[in-house]
Amino acid sequence: FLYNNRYAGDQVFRIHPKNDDEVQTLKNILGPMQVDFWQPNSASLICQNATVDVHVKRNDTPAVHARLKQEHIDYGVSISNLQKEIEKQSGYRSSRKRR
Amino acid sequence: SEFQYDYEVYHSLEEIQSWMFEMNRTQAHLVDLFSVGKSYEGRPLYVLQVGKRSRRQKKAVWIDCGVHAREWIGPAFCQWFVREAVSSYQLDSGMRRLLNQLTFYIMPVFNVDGYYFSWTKDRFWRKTRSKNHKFHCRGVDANRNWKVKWCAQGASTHPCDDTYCGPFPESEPEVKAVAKFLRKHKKRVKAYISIHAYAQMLLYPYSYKYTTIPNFDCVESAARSAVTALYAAYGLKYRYGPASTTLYISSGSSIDWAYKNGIPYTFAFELRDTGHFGFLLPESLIGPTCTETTRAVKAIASGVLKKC
Repeated sequence: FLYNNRYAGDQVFRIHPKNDDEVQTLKNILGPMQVDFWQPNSASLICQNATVDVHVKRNDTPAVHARLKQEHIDYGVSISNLQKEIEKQSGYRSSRKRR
Repeated sequence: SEFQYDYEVYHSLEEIQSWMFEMNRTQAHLVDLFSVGKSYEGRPLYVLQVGKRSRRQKKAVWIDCGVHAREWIGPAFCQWFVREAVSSYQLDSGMRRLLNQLTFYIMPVFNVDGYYFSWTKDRFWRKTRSKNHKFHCRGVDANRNWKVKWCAQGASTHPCDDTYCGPFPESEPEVKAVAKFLRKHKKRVKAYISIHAYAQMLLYPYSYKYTTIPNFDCVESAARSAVTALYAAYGLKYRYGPASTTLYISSGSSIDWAYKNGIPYTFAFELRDTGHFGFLLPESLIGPTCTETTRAVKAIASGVLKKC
């Protein structure tokens, strides 16, 4: 596996905070966690009606799912298994090598 | 034998550097290669100079790719643009006019250490790879490290944050080297373009404040023609405008620094997509993304040659 399979089970959440309350709640949920902000670049830039894409590690995904549901914040999972997507993106290359 | 290179896959740093040497060797009439310095880990910072050789001092356009390591579509675009420029010089009168009248300085990988690290250890690394003697975290955000409203809103003072501005402006050798080159050539460099991902936007100054730039009409017109040209390829709609309002406030950015240092047209492209694949844009989308972006860059370069 690429990167020693370190991204297996990691997910990218796509979250849609609708108002200031949800923005603040989201900052409270994600701020203390070791997450990787894809968009925007950091928790401090989260604002209402702007999509948040965040990479969450495998072990933290259940907690993030639970908290977002509990707070009724609108979200989806844009990448359900990051390792698979990485293998897929690089799969073309390895096949190229074979070619 | 004909140099075979696949422009529709992502390439490692080593492959990109070999390709640069090969382009310099095989396209010597249009392509020169030089280094502007060394990275934190000692890697050379290679730049390609593309354009018809000329004794007179030509206007220049600077394009850098790969400031943020994980944004692999950037380096793919820089390589694509060089290939497009060289291969269409004879066939396309528009490109021939650009290469006859302008010099393009193209830096396929700005953050060479970070890019290498994103291929080998951490696919989603963003920053450079400099060390901080007080913290275990490494790296500075190379787009928060330029000497313009440095480390203010939209940048972080914490070394472990992804938008860390660094211990001081131009602390990163990569930023210092490019700034030094642009300062030296600023009379000739009329446009600065930095390629990022992802958001499908074309951004211009200011990033650090909401004020309108003095030559707003000309820059807005160039941006509009660029996104119109881009749209014409595959119908993709880009948002465009001042970075502070179109995206968000950030300080220490390269486009603000270049603009403040006298370069009249400075842009940051945020290429595909808008989050579906994010940084993992499939190789199957390299072609369309680079084709449309090449049209936009040519439109900006044409604007540089016009009076505004």
